[in-house]
Amino acid sequence: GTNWQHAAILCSLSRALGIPCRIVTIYNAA
Amino acid sequence: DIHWDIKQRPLKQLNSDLICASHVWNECWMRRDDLSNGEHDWQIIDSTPVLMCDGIRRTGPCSVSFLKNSELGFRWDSPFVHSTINGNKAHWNVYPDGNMELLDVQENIVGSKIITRSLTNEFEIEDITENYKNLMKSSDRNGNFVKRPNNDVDFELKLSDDMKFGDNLTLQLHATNKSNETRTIATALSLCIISSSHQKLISCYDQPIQLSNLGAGKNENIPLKIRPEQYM
Repeated sequence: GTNWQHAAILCSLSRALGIPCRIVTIYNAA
Repeated sequence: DIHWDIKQRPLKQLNSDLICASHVWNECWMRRDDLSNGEHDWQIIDSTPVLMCDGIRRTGPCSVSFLKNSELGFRWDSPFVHSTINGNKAHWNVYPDGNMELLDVQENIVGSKIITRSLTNEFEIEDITENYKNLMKSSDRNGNFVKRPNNDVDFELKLSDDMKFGDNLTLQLHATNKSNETRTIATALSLCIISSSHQKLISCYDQPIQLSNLGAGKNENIPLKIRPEQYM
């Protein structure tokens, strides 16, 4: 969703600046 | 924190805490001169800050290794990030005079699994929960919780697959007493009808509280019956 897209955009910008970046997903139990 | 009244109905005005099924944030590999290790480390940055941290809507950069060691005195937003991956879900009984009693604490609800994409194979996931949590220490930490209740009776609510709207409804509450003493069980059934198209509460039916005793080590099926005229 939007949350993941935000993270993907930030990673793209970060990597463009030479800063290694990864997307992390936190799962919560119901 | 989830609050219930003495009839075991949720107190909506007090239940503002929210746990999402999942959340996505970023880690950036950076060096922080202000931290004692002074070396490169993954720093949490949240590009979708959901709550205010220190008065503004942003989260991080927060060191993952410092977080794992519960060193929360360092910037930025360590206590907030810590709560989003280690929080417990506490259920409170609220009495009419305002006093509250801790009913139950559910652990490992928040941050039960933390993953990212594998560095070696982009089609594989890498479980990094241990980067965030000191799993061996979690029981020690939670042992400090004030007035922990004894959860020695297990409950499982069984629903029949073939129930239809308009039928007599029979639910089975299976209770197992794990203790060495007889336990008194209070069952309170609330049935609410919600419109799925408008997410609107249409009506609620509250059954009177039933009390029953369950002997040490025994288990029992407690039937909960509702007639159509009670909920239609």
